[in-house]
Amino acid sequence: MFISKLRISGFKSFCEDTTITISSGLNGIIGPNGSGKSNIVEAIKWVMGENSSKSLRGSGMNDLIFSGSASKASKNIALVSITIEVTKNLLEDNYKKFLKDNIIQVERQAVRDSGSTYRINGKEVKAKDIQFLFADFSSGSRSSNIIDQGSVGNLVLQKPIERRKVLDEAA
Amino acid sequence: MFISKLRISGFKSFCEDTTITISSGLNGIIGPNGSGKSNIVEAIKWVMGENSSKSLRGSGMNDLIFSGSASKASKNIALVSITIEVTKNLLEDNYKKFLKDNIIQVERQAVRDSGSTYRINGKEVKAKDIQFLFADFSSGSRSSNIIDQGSVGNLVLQKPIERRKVLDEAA
Amino acid sequence: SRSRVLNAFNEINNTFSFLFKKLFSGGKAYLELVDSSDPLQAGLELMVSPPGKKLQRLSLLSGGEKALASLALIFSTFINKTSPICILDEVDAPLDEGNVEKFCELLKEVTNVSNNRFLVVTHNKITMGFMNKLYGITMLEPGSSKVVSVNLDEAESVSAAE
Amino acid sequence: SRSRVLNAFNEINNTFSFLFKKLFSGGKAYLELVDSSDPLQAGLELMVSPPGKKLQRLSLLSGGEKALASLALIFSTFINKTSPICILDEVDAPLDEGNVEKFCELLKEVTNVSNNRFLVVTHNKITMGFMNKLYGITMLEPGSSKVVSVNLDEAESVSAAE
Ligand SMILES: Nc1ncnc2c1ncn2[C@@H]1O[C@H](COP(=O)(O)OP(=O)(O)OP(=O)(O)O)[C@@H](O)[C@H]1O
Ligand SMILES: Nc1ncnc2c1ncn2[C@@H]1O[C@H](COP(=O)(O)OP(=O)(O)OP(=O)(O)O)[C@@H](O)[C@H]1O
Ligand SMILES: [Mg+2]
Ligand SMILES: [Mg+2]
Repeated sequence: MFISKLRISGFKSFCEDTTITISSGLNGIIGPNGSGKSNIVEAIKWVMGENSSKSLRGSGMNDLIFSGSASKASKNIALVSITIEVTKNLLEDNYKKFLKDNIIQVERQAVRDSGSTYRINGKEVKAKDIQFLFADFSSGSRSSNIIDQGSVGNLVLQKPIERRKVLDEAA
Repeated sequence: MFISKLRISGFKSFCEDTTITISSGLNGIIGPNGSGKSNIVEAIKWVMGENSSKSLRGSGMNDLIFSGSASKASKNIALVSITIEVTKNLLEDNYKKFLKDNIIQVERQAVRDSGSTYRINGKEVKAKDIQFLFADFSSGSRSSNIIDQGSVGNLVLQKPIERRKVLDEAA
Repeated sequence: SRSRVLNAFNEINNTFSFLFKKLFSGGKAYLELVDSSDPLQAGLELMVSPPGKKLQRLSLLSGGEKALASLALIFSTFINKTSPICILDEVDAPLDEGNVEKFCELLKEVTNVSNNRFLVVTHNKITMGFMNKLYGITMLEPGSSKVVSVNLDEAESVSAAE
Repeated sequence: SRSRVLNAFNEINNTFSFLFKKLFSGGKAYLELVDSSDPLQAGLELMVSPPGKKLQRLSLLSGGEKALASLALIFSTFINKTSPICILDEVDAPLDEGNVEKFCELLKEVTNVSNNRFLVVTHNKITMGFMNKLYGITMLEPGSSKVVSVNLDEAESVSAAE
């Protein structure tokens, strides 16, 4: 199963409702410093369940909602949604009910000064359901499949006891 | 006063006795990954008194001595020397005696499994003398004049109480 | 599941040694379980010697060598599993031109072999040239991000606008 | 002494705000003493808003924006004192092409104004082009570093050898 589409609206610098198609192979994200490339990476982490301030560079949910610019007013809602194409037999039974035409759409929405809510194909679910869904896919926001900016050398710098996490996730 | 020449012999990957002239303005150091560029930076830090393992990427003095390669035997001595051109009136009295033709040459030598020794214009001195000499020059290996690889963003990431060091050094 | 961890260890170790040799055009590297005889408790250590150099403390490696060795290990975990997406944010930043080239060729092979989709954030023109699709992120209106799909030949002008 | 620190603070603050505007072609930034009314005990805080963007938590800045803001502060400490040498090891790595250009122009001005000598380690062709002298470090014999003085026109072939 793989992500085929990403939609970002009101999340960090993405004031505008933005959709990115993710094709097979290598999808390059380019642009000047501060344009929003790493914000896209964080949007994907966030919709898959990430909450850590360190991993999202913010210090609370409100930091993730578009806070306005010189020419635009702030927003009150941040929305990120990913469309995942799934082969039916790879999905656990309790998630098969969500499957529509081999597609699972996962959505997370944050409202300013309120919490965030998750939806799978439009139906509201708990954070735990999202965790299990992605644990299933052996990825998820904490999986070793996302290498953050500046952290490529980390595996070499870590202590052996921290590095073994790579082994545990693969086993 | 400014550094006009740098000599490295047996320090880290500099097996060969190497001399680099430092001109006024911008001196660029280029070359492939692992060729020895940052080792040059550390040689300068080390001769000015640096001892921290973190700052020199080693874990003891022996790590700083050329340990051999596929084609060369290891060395037992690491030597770094810098030539500093000084305007006489800028130097403290107790250092004026070292001055020869407006030049002060500072040298540090490490012998494997032994300590390191310092020399100013050939005369052996203590580590404290080197510290005072460079404190005088308001630089020295810990001064904010050396930005290590990977650490350019640090000033922004530090806590306010750590960042104020910049202020104390300038005052 | 001690055996599961040992199997994962052996598989990743073999892939890691192989990918390291590819990225460094030689040299030698392998993994070791350390600090405990119990594979469930042991730490994972890297033993690395770039071509022509001796096996030394990892901390002495250069910035680019650390990144490249890390990438060999990262790719050996990508290869052995499929995931919804793999994301690399500016991992080519510390690499010289020759090593960016090697990284890209390996990345292309990993995509073919493992069927994984990659999102690759980069400022590097060589890396851009290896992409199948390119998305340019701009802030024509200050503070507000917009995405523009870019043709690979247009990439030159996008990075000129950087 | 309290007044010395306050004087240093004001001088660096003015230089920092000015250099920030230069590097970012706009925007606004200044320093603040925080957590204590005593300048000898206070922390040093950065208040930064790139052009068109609001003043926000520093952590939200992009990798390149953090580097550029840091460089504005670093240069404001270089400008106000003379030292035997100033060393920058790959500080241009996180910057896009436009920002590398701005960084280099500022670096050139700082050298003229402050008479400081710089050692600049870089992989970036734009930065190489701004240097007065170039030294190429090679390892023709694996594991053993050698220095070669390079002409600025030869720089193309040196980085091709990277
Ligand atoms: N909640 C928010 N509202 C508005 N803008 C935000 C918000 N959070 C972050 N930003 C802005 O997003 C920008 C950072 O974007 P991002 O880190 O994605 O840049 P980037 O393209 O990765 O740049 P670089 O190449 O330097 O890494 C910052 O300028 C920051 O001010
Ligand atoms: N004591 C030593 N004896 C021999 N080689 C050493 C010693 N200490 C470090 N080295 C080697 O020096 C190399 C690192 O050099 P350095 O960090 O200067 O590279 P660099 O040119 O800065 O590369 P990059 O562009 O990747 O930052 C490593 O390959 C390391 O093995
Ligand atoms: Mg980024
Ligand atoms: Mg280096």
